[in-house]
Amino acid sequence: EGIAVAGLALKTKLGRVTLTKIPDAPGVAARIFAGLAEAGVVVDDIIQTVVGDGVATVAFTVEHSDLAAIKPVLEAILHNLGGGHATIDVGFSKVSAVGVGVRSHAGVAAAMFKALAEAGVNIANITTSEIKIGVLIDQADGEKAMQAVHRAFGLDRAV
Amino acid sequence: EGIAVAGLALKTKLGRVTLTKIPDAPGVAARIFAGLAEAGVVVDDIIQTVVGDGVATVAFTVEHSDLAAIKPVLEAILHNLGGGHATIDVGFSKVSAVGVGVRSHAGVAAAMFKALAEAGVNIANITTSEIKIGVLIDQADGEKAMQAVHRAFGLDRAV
Ligand SMILES: C[C@@H](O)[C@H](N)C(=O)O
Ligand SMILES: C[C@@H](O)[C@H](N)C(=O)O
Repeated sequence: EGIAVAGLALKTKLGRVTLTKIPDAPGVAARIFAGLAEAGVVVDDIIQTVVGDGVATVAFTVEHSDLAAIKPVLEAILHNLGGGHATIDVGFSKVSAVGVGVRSHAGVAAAMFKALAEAGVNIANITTSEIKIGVLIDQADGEKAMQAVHRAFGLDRAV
Repeated sequence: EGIAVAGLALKTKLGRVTLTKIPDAPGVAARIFAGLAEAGVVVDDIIQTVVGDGVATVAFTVEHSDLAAIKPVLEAILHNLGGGHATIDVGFSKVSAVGVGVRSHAGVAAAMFKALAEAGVNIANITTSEIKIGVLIDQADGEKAMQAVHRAFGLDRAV
């Protein structure tokens, strides 16, 4: 039925910032990322969810090297927004399954998540696009996760 | 500095399901998406955030046509998980900025979000990949959002 996973990628040494209780109003996301851009922070993935009560959760991943200086940058951004809370976590890796039609089928996502679950790997964050499913996991689980997902999709493990 | 937005895409008639208070343990995501796959639901984007208290928020978009039958599917999934809450919202469009190096710079995200803010468009969800920044907005704001972002990135509006 046309679902294909062409390959996997592993990106390591990622940190994650989760901003909670962010006011859900136009201009807020712009101010957060303008503040990060001005501070020279290189942002990897961005995810935002809302639970419908006027606030949003905005999370983004950054490379470990960018985390050292980020705390004051976040404090300034939240002060400027008049609210919100920032949590910084380190030690993640991102496993991405890349292919045509990958995320257009819940079955491919289910197969990837099942492989991770059976390997005992917890999924911290999920972000997808038309051609990719990306999961953030504990950095310590990176190799185990890659092997499990490779097996699940019948891909040859190239190193 | 190598940031390029090559084009924009608009996808309309999207609904969104947000599952809150989902147990943050291995196997949970697999069960959610296996349940959706078995029910034949076509999933567009998937986003998951966690706020560190043992629960996660898992959201996904689906085309309006798939929403009609989804309520009992979600109830069965949550019953099987032993917890969680599902919210279904309709009437969204997704604006995606596509390019090389698009999301690797907080500045490009900031510019896109600022254009939307200045057009008075609220950003409901954000999901990115290496080559794309996708925002979910009110369907009614679709045209206005596309024009604002096209202008911001100096792209020609091809109809
Ligand atoms: C939370 C944030 O994304 C807000 N909704 C905005 O449009 O900027
Ligand atoms: C919440 C869900 O993603 C869970 N952490 C899992 O690994 O399946």
